[in-house]
Amino acid sequence: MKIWTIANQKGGVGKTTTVVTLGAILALQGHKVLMLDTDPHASLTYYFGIDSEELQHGVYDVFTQSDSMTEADWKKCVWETPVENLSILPATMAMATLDGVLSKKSGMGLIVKKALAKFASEYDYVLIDCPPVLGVLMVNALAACDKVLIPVQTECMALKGLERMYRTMELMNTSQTKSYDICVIPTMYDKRTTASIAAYRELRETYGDKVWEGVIPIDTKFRTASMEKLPLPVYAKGARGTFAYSELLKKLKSE
Amino acid sequence: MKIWTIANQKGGVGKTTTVVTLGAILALQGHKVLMLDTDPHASLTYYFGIDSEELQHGVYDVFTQSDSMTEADWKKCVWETPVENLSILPATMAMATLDGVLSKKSGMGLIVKKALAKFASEYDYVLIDCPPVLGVLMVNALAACDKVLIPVQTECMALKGLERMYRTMELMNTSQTKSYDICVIPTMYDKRTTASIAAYRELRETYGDKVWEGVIPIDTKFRTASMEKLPLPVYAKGARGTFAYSELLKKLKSE
Ligand SMILES: Nc1ncnc2c1ncn2[C@@H]1O[C@H](COP(=O)(O)OP(=O)(O)OP(=O)(O)O)[C@@H](O)[C@H]1O
Ligand SMILES: Nc1ncnc2c1ncn2[C@@H]1O[C@H](COP(=O)(O)OP(=O)(O)OP(=O)(O)O)[C@@H](O)[C@H]1O
Ligand SMILES: [Mg+2]
Ligand SMILES: [Mg+2]
Repeated sequence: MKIWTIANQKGGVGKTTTVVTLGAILALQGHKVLMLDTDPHASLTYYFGIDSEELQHGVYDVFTQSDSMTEADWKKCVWETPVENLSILPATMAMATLDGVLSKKSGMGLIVKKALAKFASEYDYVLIDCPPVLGVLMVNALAACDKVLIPVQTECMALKGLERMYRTMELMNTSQTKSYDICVIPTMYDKRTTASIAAYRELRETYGDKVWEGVIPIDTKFRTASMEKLPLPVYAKGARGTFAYSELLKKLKSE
Repeated sequence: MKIWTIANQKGGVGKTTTVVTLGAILALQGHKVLMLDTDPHASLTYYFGIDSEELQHGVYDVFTQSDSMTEADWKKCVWETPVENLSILPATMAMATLDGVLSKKSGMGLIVKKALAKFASEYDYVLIDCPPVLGVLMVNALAACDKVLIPVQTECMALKGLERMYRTMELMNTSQTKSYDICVIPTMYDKRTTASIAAYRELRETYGDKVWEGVIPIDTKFRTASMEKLPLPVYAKGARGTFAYSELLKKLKSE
């Protein structure tokens, strides 16, 4: 089982899109995939038409029941999606309160890691979507993973954000004695604008081999696919965005 | 003094861009404007080239000193920007810990409101930028304001996000016995894609007169302006984005 966390404290950079698209390609290849939505705003959950407001069970249970959770409890939380082999553990609104509730308890950073080890061994890949903010949810997602994927918009403001994300990881590294395997993914690349080209060049100069050598181009079909509640690789197999994420996946699987 | 909060739990919808652009237009018109960065990720602070990591004083002081803060303490936190009449109270990384620290204290929702009443009366407008997450920082920004501006990307996933934002405001309304003056701002409108047109139509049908009758179009000059660390109205007076935000401001000032 491989666990990949998709995180960036900057909002709207394509975190959820990356989880949905990579998840779908892996599932279409026949791998069993679980997506975890740790964002209280629940974009991933809504993407698949699950109404997070009505949900009784989800990721919140994993945090509040932690050691006492049984296999049956876990099964109540997992939903299937219209894509075969692709399941989701959805987010609920109550998660917004977790920072206040959990931050004092010891060991609160390892809740997700322990739950996945106990219940999720049947999956080949687990992809964790994060909220755009540093808190107990992101801390758990980072502690649980083998690899961190950081989507970064190719524009200069986003580069500052990446610097901060790196510093956050370093702060956490010291407390967790683990060094992260990081892959920075340039997204929403627009080859027509100088701002995009300049930002991409600076990204490669500053972060070198941590940055994937390709780019995810701007593709308006991502928006159309989300309107149809289908991942882009299912909605439009031949789209630019599908091809780019397939290339990214080749690199990630080869490591 | 008018206090406007720009908020949306969805990330990357143009909150910071809206604060920077409206702030600049108001300042160019001769109004004295203060921008407050309550996002620990500090995009607004970085936009003006202030290195949030190096900062000694900022919004964090307002939260931790609250009642004991003096006029001299406040002045230490406020920075000028290259635009005349436009000042900023910057964010610092320490703010990410505030949820854990503050959420149990009573009255923690009114800290910003009290500080602005005490120290900021010399400003004509205060614009508050929010993080993309519901927590003590957003609660404070909503409690302090006269008007809430909610930028919403014209794409269907974003509409679900707006529904949640509304529900959050309703939850808060009951505890604050105040009803919000809300203005929903359609952003990143792309008249070439059906997804954008369909989402815009649905937005108007669902939220009626809460939605501004205009739109902020996609304009790649926003990215170029942020590269130059200048607000778009200063960098490109005649740009589409500048015109659209000027039209929005006409409506907001008329209310
Ligand atoms: N390569 C791309 N080209 C065009 N649009 C894209 C691309 N990737 C993502 N998008 C669009 O950008 C918007 C933001 O993407 P997404 O919601 O995945 O970002 P996020 O980082 O998960 O946001 P949040 O911080 O709110 O969690 C969505 O409307 C999505 O459809
Ligand atoms: N109308 C527009 N047209 C094109 N690009 C835009 C527009 N408005 C904002 N942008 C760009 O979109 C990106 C996200 O905008 P911004 O950072 O203002 O969003 P935000 O909601 O503040 O994000 P966060 O949730 O991280 O705080 C930036 O690169 C910005 O330049
Ligand atoms: Mg997301
Ligand atoms: Mg912002």
